[in-house]
Amino acid sequence: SAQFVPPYTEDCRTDMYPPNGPTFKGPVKWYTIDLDLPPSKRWTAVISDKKNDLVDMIQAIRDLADAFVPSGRLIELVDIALPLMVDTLPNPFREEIKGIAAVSGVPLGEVVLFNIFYEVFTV
Amino acid sequence: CTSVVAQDEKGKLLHGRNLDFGLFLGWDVKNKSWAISEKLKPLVVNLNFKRNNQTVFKSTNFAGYVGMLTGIKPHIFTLTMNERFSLDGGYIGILEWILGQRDGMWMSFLTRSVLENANSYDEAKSLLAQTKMLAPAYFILGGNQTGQGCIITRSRELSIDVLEIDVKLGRWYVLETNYDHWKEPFFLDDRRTPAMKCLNQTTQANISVKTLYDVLSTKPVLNKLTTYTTLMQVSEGTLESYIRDCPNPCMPW
Repeated sequence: SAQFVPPYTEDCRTDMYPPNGPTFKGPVKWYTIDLDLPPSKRWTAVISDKKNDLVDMIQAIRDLADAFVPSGRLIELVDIALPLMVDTLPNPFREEIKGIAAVSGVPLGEVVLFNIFYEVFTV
Repeated sequence: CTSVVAQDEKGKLLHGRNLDFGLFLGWDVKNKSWAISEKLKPLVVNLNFKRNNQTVFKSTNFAGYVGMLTGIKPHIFTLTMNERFSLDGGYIGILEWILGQRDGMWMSFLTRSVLENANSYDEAKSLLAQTKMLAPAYFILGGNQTGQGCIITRSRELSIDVLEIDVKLGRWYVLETNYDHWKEPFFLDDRRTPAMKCLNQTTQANISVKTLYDVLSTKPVLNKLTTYTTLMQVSEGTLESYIRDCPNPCMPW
C-alpha cells in the first residue's frame, strides 16, 4: 500500500487524540515569562531548566559546522563576529539574548546564531 | 512545516501546526533521524508571557530562542509562521544589516512584537503584511470572528498575497506548508495534498481539536523533521503542544 513506498502517504489517521502511541514523544512543560522583569532576567527559569539540552543542541550545530569547515574557523567566526552584531539587534531581544548566554554559559555568538538561524538558514 | 486555520460550522476558529525543522543538518543513519531535529525536541517549551501578572500571550518555543514561531493572544488571535524559500532570501537581508541598512525586522522578532503588542486580528494582519523583513516567510493568522483566517505570503519587502477563509466559496480552512499556494508544491515534498485530502475527508461538520490533530498525525504531514504539534483555540484561549516522533517507514521531510 502507499504507506510503504515514499512518500509513505498514509490513510488519514483517526483517533490519534488524546496523543498516544509511537508518534507521541511526550507533553510539553509550561513556564512563565515575566515581562515586568528586566529583559536579561526573563529567561532565567527556563534556561536553568533546559541548560544541558541547549548546550547539547548547540554542540550538535558546532559539530555540523566543523564537518563543513574542519579547521574550526566557522565557529571562530561565529564566536568573534556575532557578539559584535548583538548590539545592533533591537531591544528587548538584545538583552534577552545576553541573559540567555549568561545563564546557560553558551558563548554569546552561538546564542545569537540560534536566534537568527531562520535568516541564516535561507542560505 | 504545516499550518492550518479552520472554521467549524459554529464559526469557531481552530489553529494547528507541525513545526518541522532540521533539514540537511546531519542525518543519523543508525536512528534514521535528523540530528538537529532530535536535539530540538527536548528544548520545546510552552511559555506564558505575563505583565502585571496577567497573561499577554502564550507560545510554544525552543528554549533559548526569544522570537516566536507559534503563539496565541488569548481570545484575540493565533499566529504561526512557516519557512518560505526565495532567492531573495535572508542572507541578503543579513548582508544589508551588516552594511548598516537596518530598516527591516528579523522574522521572529516581528512575530514576537505582534503577539506582544497587537490587540486585534486586523492590527496583527497589517503589521505582518506591511513590515519590511530580512527574510521571506508565510504568516498564518487566525482571528476570533468568523472568516478571520488567512495566509500572508511575504517577500522581504512586500506582502505578495493574502489568502482568506471564505466559507461561501467552500473554503472553510486555509492550509500552508512551505510553497506559494497558487503554485504546485515541489513534487518530492507534497505535504499539501495529503493534508487537504484528510481535511476534506474530515469535513467542516467534524473539524475539531481532535480531528485536526489526526490530520497533523498523518504521514507525510507528520515526518522525520516534525518536532512538535501545537493546537490552539482562540475562543477558549488555549494552546496545547505535543512532542512528536515519526515511526518508520517515514519520509525524511
